[in-house]
Amino acid sequence: MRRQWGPAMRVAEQAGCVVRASRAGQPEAGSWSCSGVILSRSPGLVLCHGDIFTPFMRAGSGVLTAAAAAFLPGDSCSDDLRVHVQWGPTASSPAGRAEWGRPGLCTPQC
Amino acid sequence: AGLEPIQPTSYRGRPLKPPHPAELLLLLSCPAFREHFARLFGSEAAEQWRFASAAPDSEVSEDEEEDQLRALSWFALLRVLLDPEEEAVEHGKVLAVAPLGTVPKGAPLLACGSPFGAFCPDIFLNTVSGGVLSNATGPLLLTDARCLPGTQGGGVFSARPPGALVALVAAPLCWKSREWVGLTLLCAAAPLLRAARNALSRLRPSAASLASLLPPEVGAPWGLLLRDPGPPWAGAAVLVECGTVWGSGVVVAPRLVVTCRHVAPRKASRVLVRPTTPKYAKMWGHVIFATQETSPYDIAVVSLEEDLEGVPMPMPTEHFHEGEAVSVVGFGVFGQACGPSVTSGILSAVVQVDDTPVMLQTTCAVHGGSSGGPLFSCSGDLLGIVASNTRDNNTGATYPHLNFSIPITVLQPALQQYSQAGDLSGLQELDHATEPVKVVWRLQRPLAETPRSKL
Repeated sequence: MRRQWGPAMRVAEQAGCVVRASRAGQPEAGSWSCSGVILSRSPGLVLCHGDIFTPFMRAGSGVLTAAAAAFLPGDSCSDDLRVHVQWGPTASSPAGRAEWGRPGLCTPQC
Repeated sequence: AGLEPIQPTSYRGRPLKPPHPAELLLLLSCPAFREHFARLFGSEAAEQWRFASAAPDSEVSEDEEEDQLRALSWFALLRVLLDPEEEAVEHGKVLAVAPLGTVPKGAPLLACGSPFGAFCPDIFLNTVSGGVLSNATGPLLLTDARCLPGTQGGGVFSARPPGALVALVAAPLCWKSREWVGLTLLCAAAPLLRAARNALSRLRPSAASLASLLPPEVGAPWGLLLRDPGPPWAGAAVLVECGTVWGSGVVVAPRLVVTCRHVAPRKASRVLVRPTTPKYAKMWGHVIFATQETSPYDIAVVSLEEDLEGVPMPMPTEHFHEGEAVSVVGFGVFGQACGPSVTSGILSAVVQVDDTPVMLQTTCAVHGGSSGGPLFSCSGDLLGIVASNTRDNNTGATYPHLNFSIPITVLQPALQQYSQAGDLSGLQELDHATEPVKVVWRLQRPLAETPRSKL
């Protein structure tokens, strides 16, 4: 499995993230979350599923079926929407560097 | 419900950073995906289909379910708000995107998502699952890689070219007639990103510059799409229609198709065969042989009125290897609405009677309509004919990933005899299977030997 998927798994694990949507100041109202893909890291661009934003649509979820358009601007959702994205350590981050180094290499303490 | 996020400490032994705030730039939908979705699932039988993340019996309100269905084809583009210092550190490889139509059916795919979303990311973040591209209609793709609720939006990557983003998960679970289908619904990434580029350039000048940062497509340019039809052996699968009944079949000779008795039950019945090769829209044939109801082998043989040219004739295998990678090709679930689906798995059991294989079991997902379809090895050898999946009569549950095929070694001598001499006697032998074979196919325990008296 690892041999077939090696390079794809490395890309997938670096691109994968989790996205959470909630209401500002209303943690008791719960949160909605899904998976996502990091398209670019600098600046950070993420593509995720739209389902988690339906509770925040100003015009209600009906706008999704009513709209023949291919997109809706971000302000279609209410102002109290708070979005957070979390990802694992990357090859470029200090935490990930040691893990993705060559096998057998280490950074011994001086 | 009930899944509360906790503060993670580490991710597979490495420190996990806290979540970063992000801004919703836009919500995106792929109109072509919506069209294909409506065509495939929005027919008169639409009520049979459900895409809820919860099981059919769970308590999900109708409103919630309706919302989920509305949002199914919508994705969101976010901008993560990093401080300049973080942004300087966060550079990584640029993701590449597979152009639409370049990944063939049967190609290996890797789905990467976080089951249950933000619940326990230190454990569930970026869980991977392997499968193949099972079917495709426009940007609507299906994979048999197992995905769970919360993996919506997760990336699906190709093995060749390695790590190209093929699609995003649109619905991890599909249910038809209250049965889990075992396929995950995907939206191709290329048209989504094209829509994102268009939207960003139309929204506001400040966002337009972001469009150039979206990942590029690899391989063939848009004008020269490589329409790979998939593995050549998959072309041997045909759709078989007999009256109101339909199923799958496999071409074993230019004029000979093998299918199941329960698809084409009556000898001399007229049968319509639809090959996947575009050259042949449809072809008539008639049933020359169907096993009797008492036979454990659910087999029918159809003779076509003309030769099927250009359709690959599969090579029958002589040996079976438990654990080997296998694929089922069949028209299950979608029938004529979509080409045949390819599902992958392993040969999980070879049941033998008197050292002769009489039944094959696989872990491939097999659905209603796949009966009669071929079971192939990874090298394209024909291993058997799919006869059924499994149903628990006590609970009514169907298990698509436990299914039964008739080994081709049971049929091959008889098919050869008919092809060469027009002699049906070999096929008729299938009606006289021994009692131990019948016991196997009835899923009964082998008859215990009567203890002999020592007196």
